[in-house]
Amino acid sequence: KEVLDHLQRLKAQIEDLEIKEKELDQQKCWLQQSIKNISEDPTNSRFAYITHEDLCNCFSGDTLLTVLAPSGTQLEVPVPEMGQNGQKKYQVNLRSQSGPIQVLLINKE
Amino acid sequence: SCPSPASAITYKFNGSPSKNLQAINSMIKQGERM
Amino acid sequence: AQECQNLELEKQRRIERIKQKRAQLQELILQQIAFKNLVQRNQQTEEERKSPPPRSSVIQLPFILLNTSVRTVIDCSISSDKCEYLFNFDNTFEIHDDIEVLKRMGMSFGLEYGKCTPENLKTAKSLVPKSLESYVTGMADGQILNQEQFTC
Repeated sequence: KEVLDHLQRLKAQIEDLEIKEKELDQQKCWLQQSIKNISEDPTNSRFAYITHEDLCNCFSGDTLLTVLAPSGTQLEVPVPEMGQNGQKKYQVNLRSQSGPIQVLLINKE
Repeated sequence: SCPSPASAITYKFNGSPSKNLQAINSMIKQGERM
Repeated sequence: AQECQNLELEKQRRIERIKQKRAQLQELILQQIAFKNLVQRNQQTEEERKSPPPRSSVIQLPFILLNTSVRTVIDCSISSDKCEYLFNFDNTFEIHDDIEVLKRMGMSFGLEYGKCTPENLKTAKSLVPKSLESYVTGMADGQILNQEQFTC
């Protein structure tokens, strides 16, 4: 009888979890659409920018490169390898199929 | 134009999740530690 | 008893999935708050200054940021149509998306760290639908779910 009771409880718990999961799926879907709508709204797009000062304050002392690229642009980073001069090589490759890529060098100095 | 290396992490603008960038940063840091 | 065991496993799997989805939802909430907060800030600033900032001094979203030490030597090759770039660094670098930058700017009010003043919490709640306000309160109370814990 104990096992049967436990079984019933588990089934009820799983049902509750299923409902919760569906609710989360709906909320996630809704929020993704909301973010898409907000970011594509022309009024919001006009004010969706940061300043050079904003960036320099967050990454103080670093050299910064911002990349603005069309959707679908591929950024690729190979595993760092040792170069011929004994120094490690770090690479970033950017490829766009639908328009030019804009890269800005932002260095406070 | 360079061919894509076999061992590379890729991120697509407006297509890939942020965790791909986090994976890239971890890979760079790991390589540095090693 | 065997069915009980199977159901226990099923229950645990669902709990883990729910935790992961809750973490994803929290991240989306932070994104919405950060974006809307940024737009509001810029609108207010432009109203106060009565003019927009010079276009050459701003970076439009969306963007990706690469940061490296000032001592790093960066070699850059660009194709003639600007559709391909190759960067070679002689030192380590990091890559961040625009949402990460907005969080670092404080545009999500520190919610991702569970640190948010009551005043900012009120503002943050106003930037999400009512049905999601409880998640914002939860984050402010430190109930942060780190997605990294659940990725393979």
